[in-house]
Amino acid sequence: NMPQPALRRLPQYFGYLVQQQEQGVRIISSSRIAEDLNLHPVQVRKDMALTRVSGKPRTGFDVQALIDELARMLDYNNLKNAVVVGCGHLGSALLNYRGFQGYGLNLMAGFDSNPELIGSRVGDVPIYALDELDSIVHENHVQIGVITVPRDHAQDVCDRLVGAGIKAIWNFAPTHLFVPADIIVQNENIAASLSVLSKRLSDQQLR
Amino acid sequence: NMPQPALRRLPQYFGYLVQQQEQGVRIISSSRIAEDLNLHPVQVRKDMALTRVSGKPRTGFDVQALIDELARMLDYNNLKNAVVVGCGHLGSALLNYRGFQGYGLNLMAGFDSNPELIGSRVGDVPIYALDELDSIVHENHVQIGVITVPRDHAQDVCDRLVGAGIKAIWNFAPTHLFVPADIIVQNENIAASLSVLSKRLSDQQLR
Ligand SMILES: NC(=O)c1ccc[n+]([C@@H]2O[C@H](COP(=O)([O-])OP(=O)(O)OC[C@H]3O[C@@H](n4cnc5c(N)ncnc54)[C@H](O)[C@@H]3O)[C@@H](O)[C@H]2O)c1
Ligand SMILES: NC(=O)c1ccc[n+]([C@@H]2O[C@H](COP(=O)([O-])OP(=O)(O)OC[C@H]3O[C@@H](n4cnc5c(N)ncnc54)[C@H](O)[C@@H]3O)[C@@H](O)[C@H]2O)c1
Repeated sequence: NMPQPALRRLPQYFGYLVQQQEQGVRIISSSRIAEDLNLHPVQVRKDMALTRVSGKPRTGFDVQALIDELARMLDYNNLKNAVVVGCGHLGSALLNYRGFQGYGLNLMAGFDSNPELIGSRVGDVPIYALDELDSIVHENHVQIGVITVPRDHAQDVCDRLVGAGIKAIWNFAPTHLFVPADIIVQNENIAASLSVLSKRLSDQQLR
Repeated sequence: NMPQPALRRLPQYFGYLVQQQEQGVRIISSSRIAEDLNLHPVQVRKDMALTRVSGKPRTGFDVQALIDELARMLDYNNLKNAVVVGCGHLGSALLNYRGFQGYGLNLMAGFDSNPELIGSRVGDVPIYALDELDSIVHENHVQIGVITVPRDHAQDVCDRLVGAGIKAIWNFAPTHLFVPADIIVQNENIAASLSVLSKRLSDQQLR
């Protein structure tokens, strides 16, 4: 298994290489990648070694080959079904975003406790009441549940997702979720990332 | 300066301790924190040592003292003004979120190129045209700019923010931004974090 920091970099290489390809770049060197992504050149060479693609000395890597291998490593070609619970501001922003398909994720249903949202569509995705969760997860082999409900409801929603057979949870609520050992939880703390930014800013201003 | 991984954990301790306090907890042990946040106990003890608060043997840390010290370390009491450029799905979700105030951030103005949005309010925050950026940044001593425009417009918006005097950029567009050396950029790649989740899921299923 690949260490998490390296795993987190791979999607960024993927997004960057797709963009380079759109601009007509066919061959690219690891030092060019390092410069553009503000990474250490040794780090980039190590990461490229994780792919089975080898660069040619003095010219570089075949961009298409890297894109294909990264997509294979990250399982992008195997579209996974996911549901979003909590279709408020953040949930609906995720449902409206077209970019997830390219990363192998199909947000195919939303759930909410607000009667005004149930029966509507957000980003062309149907919104259901929670009592339909079990059947929709089961019928569509849904593996991933996204939690975008207020913090105080997150654990309850998490329990329902696990009960319905979900194996992995992407949690946006700023709270720690208790789950059985075989369930994967990825916490997304947007506010924590912001704190890092403003701390870096305060430190800089003190210098 | 504190290493980034530790810095990223501090807001999570802060959010967790505030929640514990709301539930009436006054004293807490580092092993309890480690268990609840799924962190290694040695890691938590090291992190707590970064605060000037010392725990009492066999009882633990004073929750209020930790909260106050973490807020001081993360500069939460010093409200920083920020602007959001791109008030579409993601930008408006951020503008509607009340939680940023507690982390020392005041999203006080939005900007967008869509005439239908200019002059409106999102989350009670006024939306302006971009030609007002310089004067609003200057008059309100704005330090942070949040970029939530489509990828192809992000570099252009970034240049305008830097030109207006912004010192730090929180970038949600999936593209690398080129900035002068003294400008801080924090990239938020939501899709990359998702990839980590689905890769962990695929790896688990192969076992
Ligand atoms: N909006 C942001 O930018 C942002 C930023 C950081 C963190 N968050 C976190 O993301 C979560 C969602 O934030 P938001 O701004 O979208 O909130 P919101 O209030 O706009 O949306 C929450 C939605 O969840 C639904 N809901 C509440 N309880 C439910 C339940 N038990 N079952 C199903 N649906 C339920 C509500 O009806 C509502 O539609 C919160 O936990 C928040 O702390 C949001
Ligand atoms: N929505 C999500 O969940 C999500 C997830 C991951 C990444 N992103 C990224 O966040 C960004 C915003 O996504 P979104 O879903 O909110 O898109 P969106 O299309 O809903 O919103 C974009 C907004 O930016 C405005 N805009 C475009 N060009 C501009 C310019 N030059 N100056 C000022 N405003 C301009 C548009 O008028 C629109 O209101 C994109 O780069 C996207 O890739 C979004």
